Amino acid sequence: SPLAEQAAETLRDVRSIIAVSSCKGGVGKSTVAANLAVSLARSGAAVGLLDADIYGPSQPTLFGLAEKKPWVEDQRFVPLEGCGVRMMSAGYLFPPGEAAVLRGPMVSNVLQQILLKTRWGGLDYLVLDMPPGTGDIQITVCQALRLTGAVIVSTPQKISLLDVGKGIAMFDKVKVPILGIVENMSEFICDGCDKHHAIFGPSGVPRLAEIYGIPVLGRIPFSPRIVTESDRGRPPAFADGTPEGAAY
Amino acid sequence: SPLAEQAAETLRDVRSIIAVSSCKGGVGKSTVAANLAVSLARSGAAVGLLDADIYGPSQPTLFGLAEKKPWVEDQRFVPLEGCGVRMMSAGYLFPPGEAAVLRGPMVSNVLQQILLKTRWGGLDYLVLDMPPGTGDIQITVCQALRLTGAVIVSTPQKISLLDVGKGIAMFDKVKVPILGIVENMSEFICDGCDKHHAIFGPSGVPRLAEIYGIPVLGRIPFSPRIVTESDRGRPPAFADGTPEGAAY
Ligand SMILES: Nc1ncnc2c1ncn2[C@@H]1O[C@H](COP(=O)(O)OP(=O)(O)O)[C@@H](O)[C@H]1O
Ligand SMILES: Nc1ncnc2c1ncn2[C@@H]1O[C@H](COP(=O)(O)OP(=O)(O)O)[C@@H](O)[C@H]1O
Ligand SMILES: [Zn+2]
Repeated sequence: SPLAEQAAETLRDVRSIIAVSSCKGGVGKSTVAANLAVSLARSGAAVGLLDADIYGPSQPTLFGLAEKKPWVEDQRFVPLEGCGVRMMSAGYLFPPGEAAVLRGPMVSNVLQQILLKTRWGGLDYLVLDMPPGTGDIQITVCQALRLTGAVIVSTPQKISLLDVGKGIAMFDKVKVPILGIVENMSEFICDGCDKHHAIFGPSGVPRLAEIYGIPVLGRIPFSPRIVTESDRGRPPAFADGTPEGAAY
Repeated sequence: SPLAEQAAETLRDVRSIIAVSSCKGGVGKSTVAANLAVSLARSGAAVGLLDADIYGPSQPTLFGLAEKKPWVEDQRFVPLEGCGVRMMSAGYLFPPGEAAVLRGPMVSNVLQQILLKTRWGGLDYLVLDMPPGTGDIQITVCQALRLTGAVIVSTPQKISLLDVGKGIAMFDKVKVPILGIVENMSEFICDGCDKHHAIFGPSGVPRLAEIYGIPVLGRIPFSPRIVTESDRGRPPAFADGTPEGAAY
């Protein structure tokens, strides 16, 4: 397709593209994508992060770059830089605080703009923060890009694992390999009495990983520090030893 | 528009339609919608619940009705019944476990089917569980239905409140009144030492409610019981005294 050819041309200096996805919203996908990108950059790689969650872009806030705007040179966006990661978000195409109230064809159009018109330069990894669901944006991304693989994010809870299965089925249909699953918000440790609470219940992730034959890349505890650091625009990059960083 | 006329005709015996919405996924919108419907039914009202989250329908699981299927009579769906609530979900239009990989026009088509072809009978309230984001489904719902009002669900966290503002702006554009905001996962109380943890940080909801001039309908703690009851298909209806139930 013409879009796939244009995308291949624009991204010819990008070695691999990793989609971070979860069909269910609110499981921590954007936080994992931001921290994965920062961990990869810390290991010396050239890393880009594309926030394709057009209806709910959170990367500008996660990197503390919500007040900035990318330069435009020769009609192309120059990504912003934070923690050694080059970042571009659909959030920069709309006035701050305004919702992107768009139907399918328009939202695919916005996605094409940020995919084709961002000047990434040479990258080892381009990390894609995908939106929840399996609509226009996911379909356009899978059709336009040669994805190296997908990382699936889930909480331990049964209801969230139903959506994980749907996501895996979607990537299988378009022959994108699943690199693994990250379990997020695994447990909460009370700092009052050190009790461990499985707040989302006993984990169904190991069983699911076994059924689909995919590795568990890491388990991240529910940590209020992640909440406050995210609000302040400092991706914690799981400074306390990161399961994803190590996985790569 | 012809769709709006057809919808008005189909839903002529429905007194009021309440959309439960949050632009950000994973804040507990579906759980609040299910429990709001159950609370209203307990107070004696005739209540329907329409799961319009086509990409991630969770009402069948929340009511323990995932294995069932609605009857079809005279080419119309007969809603299932749980806890005194008549429930219909887009989830029943797809094989279990299969993702709805659909572009905008198709997903609007699916929505029209469940809106126009479900036989609700006379209702005091029809509660709509909306999908996250501001795409095709939200636009179609706002154009096709005469909504009585919208209830917005949010966690206390700053990042989530950004999306709340967007949702309020969207409803204002289409002149749908905001009935109020429900703060969910306000705090977690450790059962080991009774310490209260504001896991999503200090709440920004009261300030936001003041800025927009909307009431806070209730605050629901983060309770692991809600997680386990939801997985078992028994909406807790916040048995422990519900802020939303009381609000209506
Ligand atoms: N491990 C974690 N511990 C505590 N809070 C987390 C963790 N991961 C994510 N969060 C919080 O959970 C919420 C949802 O995360 P986000 O990355 O926005 O999810 P998604 O992209 O799946 O919608 C955010 O408020 C974020 O700060
Ligand atoms: N007050 C609460 N306490 C604990 N867990 C909750 C609470 N409200 C919702 N949850 C859990 O949070 C997750 C997201 O809830 P859900 O209703 O599916 O959100 P949304 O519809 O916004 O995506 C589910 O796993 C649900 O069981
Ligand atoms: Zn404790």
